[in-house]
Amino acid sequence: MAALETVDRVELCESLLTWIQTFGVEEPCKTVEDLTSGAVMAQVLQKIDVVYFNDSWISRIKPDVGDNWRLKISNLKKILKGILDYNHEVLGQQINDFTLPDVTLIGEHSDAAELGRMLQLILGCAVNCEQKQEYIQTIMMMEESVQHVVMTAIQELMSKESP
Amino acid sequence: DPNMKGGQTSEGVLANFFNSLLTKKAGSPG
Repeated sequence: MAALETVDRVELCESLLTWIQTFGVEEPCKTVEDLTSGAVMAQVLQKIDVVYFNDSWISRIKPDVGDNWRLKISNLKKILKGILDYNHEVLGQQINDFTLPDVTLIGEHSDAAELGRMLQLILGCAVNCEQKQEYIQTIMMMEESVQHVVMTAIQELMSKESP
Repeated sequence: DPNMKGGQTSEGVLANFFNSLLTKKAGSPG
Protein backbone atom coordinates (compact mmCIF):
# COMPACT_ATOMS: atom_id res chain seq x y z
CA MET A 1 0.00 0.00 0.00
CA ALA A 2 1.46 3.29 -1.11
CA ALA A 3 0.27 5.25 1.94
CA LEU A 4 2.34 3.02 4.15
CA GLU A 5 5.51 4.26 2.52
CA THR A 6 4.83 7.67 3.90
CA VAL A 7 4.74 6.74 7.58
CA ASP A 8 6.38 9.63 9.36
CA ARG A 9 8.37 7.81 12.04
CA VAL A 10 8.67 10.79 14.37
CA GLU A 11 4.96 11.61 14.09
CA LEU A 12 4.28 7.93 14.69
CA CYS A 13 6.34 8.03 17.86
CA GLU A 14 4.51 11.11 19.15
CA SER A 15 1.09 9.56 18.52
CA LEU A 16 2.08 6.25 20.06
CA LEU A 17 3.45 8.08 23.11
CA THR A 18 -0.04 9.54 23.50
CA TRP A 19 -1.47 6.04 23.14
CA ILE A 20 0.95 4.53 25.67
CA GLN A 21 -0.31 7.04 28.24
CA THR A 22 -3.78 5.44 28.08
CA PHE A 23 -2.38 2.38 29.90
CA GLY A 24 -1.94 4.41 33.08
CA VAL A 25 1.39 2.93 34.10
CA GLU A 26 2.92 4.27 37.28
CA GLU A 27 6.10 5.66 35.78
CA PRO A 28 6.23 8.86 33.71
CA CYS A 29 5.65 8.19 30.01
CA LYS A 30 5.28 11.55 28.33
CA THR A 31 8.58 11.92 26.54
CA VAL A 32 10.86 9.75 24.44
CA GLU A 33 13.41 9.81 27.28
CA ASP A 34 10.81 8.45 29.70
CA LEU A 35 10.59 5.29 27.60
CA THR A 36 14.22 4.58 26.76
CA SER A 37 14.86 2.51 29.90
CA GLY A 38 12.26 -0.01 28.78
CA ALA A 39 10.48 -0.04 32.15
CA VAL A 40 7.30 1.60 30.84
CA MET A 41 7.17 -0.69 27.80
CA ALA A 42 7.58 -3.75 30.01
CA GLN A 43 4.71 -2.61 32.22
CA VAL A 44 2.49 -1.97 29.21
CA LEU A 45 3.26 -5.44 27.85
CA GLN A 46 2.33 -6.92 31.22
CA LYS A 47 -1.01 -5.13 31.06
CA ILE A 48 -1.54 -6.50 27.54
CA ASP A 49 -0.88 -10.09 28.62
CA VAL A 50 -0.14 -10.70 32.28
CA VAL A 51 0.16 -14.45 31.74
CA TYR A 52 2.89 -14.23 29.12
CA PHE A 53 4.63 -11.09 30.38
CA ASN A 54 4.43 -12.31 33.97
CA ASP A 55 6.36 -11.19 37.05
CA SER A 56 9.15 -13.61 36.27
CA TRP A 57 9.58 -12.05 32.83
CA ILE A 58 9.35 -8.49 34.09
CA SER A 59 11.89 -9.18 36.85
CA ARG A 60 14.52 -9.52 34.13
CA ILE A 61 14.00 -5.87 33.19
CA LYS A 62 16.28 -3.79 35.39
CA PRO A 63 14.55 -0.83 37.07
CA ASP A 64 16.26 2.47 37.81
CA VAL A 65 18.85 2.24 35.05
CA GLY A 66 19.38 6.01 35.20
CA ASP A 67 21.56 7.26 32.36
CA ASN A 68 23.36 3.95 31.91
CA TRP A 69 22.78 3.30 28.21
CA ARG A 70 24.26 -0.20 28.38
CA LEU A 71 21.60 -1.25 30.88
CA LYS A 72 18.93 0.47 28.82
CA ILE A 73 19.98 -1.45 25.70
CA SER A 74 20.06 -4.69 27.66
CA ASN A 75 16.47 -4.05 28.80
CA LEU A 76 15.33 -3.06 25.32
CA LYS A 77 16.81 -6.21 23.78
CA LYS A 78 14.83 -8.36 26.23
CA ILE A 79 11.66 -6.43 25.48
CA LEU A 80 12.09 -6.72 21.71
CA LYS A 81 12.71 -10.45 22.03
CA GLY A 82 9.63 -10.73 24.26
CA ILE A 83 7.48 -8.97 21.66
CA LEU A 84 8.73 -11.16 18.80
CA ASP A 85 8.32 -14.34 20.85
CA TYR A 86 4.80 -13.25 21.86
CA ASN A 87 3.85 -12.76 18.22
CA HIS A 88 5.16 -16.19 17.36
CA GLU A 89 4.07 -18.21 20.40
CA VAL A 90 0.79 -16.56 21.40
CA LEU A 91 -0.54 -14.68 18.39
CA GLY A 92 0.67 -17.34 15.98
CA GLN A 93 2.12 -14.89 13.51
CA GLN A 94 5.50 -13.76 12.28
CA ILE A 95 6.42 -10.26 11.27
CA ASN A 96 8.34 -10.37 8.02
CA ASP A 97 10.08 -7.54 6.18
CA PHE A 98 9.48 -5.12 9.03
CA THR A 99 12.59 -3.17 9.91
CA LEU A 100 13.06 -4.01 13.55
CA PRO A 101 13.85 -1.14 15.93
CA ASP A 102 17.50 -0.40 16.52
CA VAL A 103 17.61 -0.70 20.31
CA THR A 104 21.12 0.76 20.44
CA LEU A 105 19.86 4.01 18.93
CA ILE A 106 16.98 4.10 21.40
CA GLY A 107 19.14 3.39 24.46
CA GLU A 108 22.12 5.50 23.51
CA HIS A 109 20.55 8.39 21.62
CA SER A 110 16.85 8.36 22.56
CA ASP A 111 16.03 8.04 18.86
CA ALA A 112 12.34 8.87 18.36
CA ALA A 113 12.03 7.13 14.99
CA GLU A 114 13.38 3.85 16.35
CA LEU A 115 11.29 4.14 19.51
CA GLY A 116 8.30 4.63 17.20
CA ARG A 117 9.04 1.25 15.59
CA MET A 118 9.25 -0.38 19.01
CA LEU A 119 5.94 1.14 20.11
CA GLN A 120 4.43 0.06 16.80
CA LEU A 121 5.27 -3.55 17.63
CA ILE A 122 3.67 -3.16 21.07
CA LEU A 123 0.61 -1.69 19.35
CA GLY A 124 0.49 -4.83 17.21
CA CYS A 125 0.42 -6.97 20.36
CA ALA A 126 -2.39 -4.86 21.87
CA VAL A 127 -4.71 -5.02 18.87
CA ASN A 128 -4.23 -8.76 18.40
CA CYS A 129 -4.28 -10.00 21.98
CA GLU A 130 -7.23 -11.58 23.78
CA GLN A 131 -8.40 -8.29 25.29
CA LYS A 132 -7.95 -6.45 22.01
CA GLN A 133 -11.51 -5.12 22.19
CA GLU A 134 -10.60 -3.00 25.21
CA TYR A 135 -7.52 -1.56 23.51
CA ILE A 136 -9.18 -0.93 20.15
CA GLN A 137 -12.08 0.85 21.82
CA THR A 138 -9.64 3.02 23.75
CA ILE A 139 -7.95 3.96 20.47
CA MET A 140 -11.36 4.81 18.97
CA MET A 141 -11.88 7.33 21.79
CA MET A 142 -8.64 9.15 20.99
CA GLU A 143 -8.23 12.28 18.92
CA GLU A 144 -8.89 11.70 15.23
CA SER A 145 -5.39 12.73 14.16
CA VAL A 146 -3.90 10.17 16.54
CA GLN A 147 -6.32 7.52 15.30
CA HIS A 148 -5.15 8.12 11.74
CA VAL A 149 -1.52 7.58 12.64
CA VAL A 150 -2.40 4.49 14.69
CA MET A 151 -4.44 3.10 11.79
CA THR A 152 -1.55 3.58 9.37
CA ALA A 153 0.83 1.93 11.82
CA ILE A 154 -1.47 -1.08 12.21
CA GLN A 155 -1.96 -1.34 8.44
CA GLU A 156 1.79 -1.36 7.93
CA LEU A 157 2.21 -4.14 10.48
CA MET A 158 -0.68 -6.15 9.04
CA SER A 159 0.88 -6.01 5.60
CA LYS A 160 3.99 -7.68 7.03
CA GLU A 161 2.35 -10.34 9.19
CA SER A 162 2.15 -13.94 8.13
CA PRO A 163 0.57 -16.86 9.99
CA ASP B 1 -12.65 17.69 0.87
CA PRO B 2 -9.40 16.36 2.38
CA ASN B 3 -11.44 14.55 5.01
CA MET B 4 -13.28 12.53 2.42
CA LYS B 5 -11.94 9.26 1.06
CA GLY B 6 -13.87 7.29 -1.53
CA GLY B 7 -17.05 9.11 -0.58
CA GLN B 8 -16.58 8.29 3.09
CA THR B 9 -15.80 10.76 5.83
CA SER B 10 -12.49 10.50 7.61
CA GLU B 11 -14.41 9.52 10.72
CA GLY B 12 -16.15 6.78 8.76
CA VAL B 13 -12.88 5.41 7.44
CA LEU B 14 -11.50 5.20 10.97
CA ALA B 15 -14.65 3.60 12.36
CA ASN B 16 -14.72 1.03 9.55
CA PHE B 17 -11.08 0.16 10.03
CA PHE B 18 -11.22 -0.27 13.80
CA ASN B 19 -14.53 -2.12 13.67
CA SER B 20 -13.07 -4.57 11.16
CA LEU B 21 -10.12 -5.00 13.48
CA LEU B 22 -12.48 -5.89 16.32
CA THR B 23 -13.94 -8.75 14.32
CA LYS B 24 -10.66 -9.91 12.76
CA LYS B 25 -9.59 -13.35 13.84
CA ALA B 26 -6.04 -13.86 15.08
CA GLY B 27 -3.63 -14.85 12.38
CA SER B 28 -5.94 -13.88 9.50
CA PRO B 29 -4.80 -11.28 7.01
CA GLY B 30 -6.35 -7.81 7.28
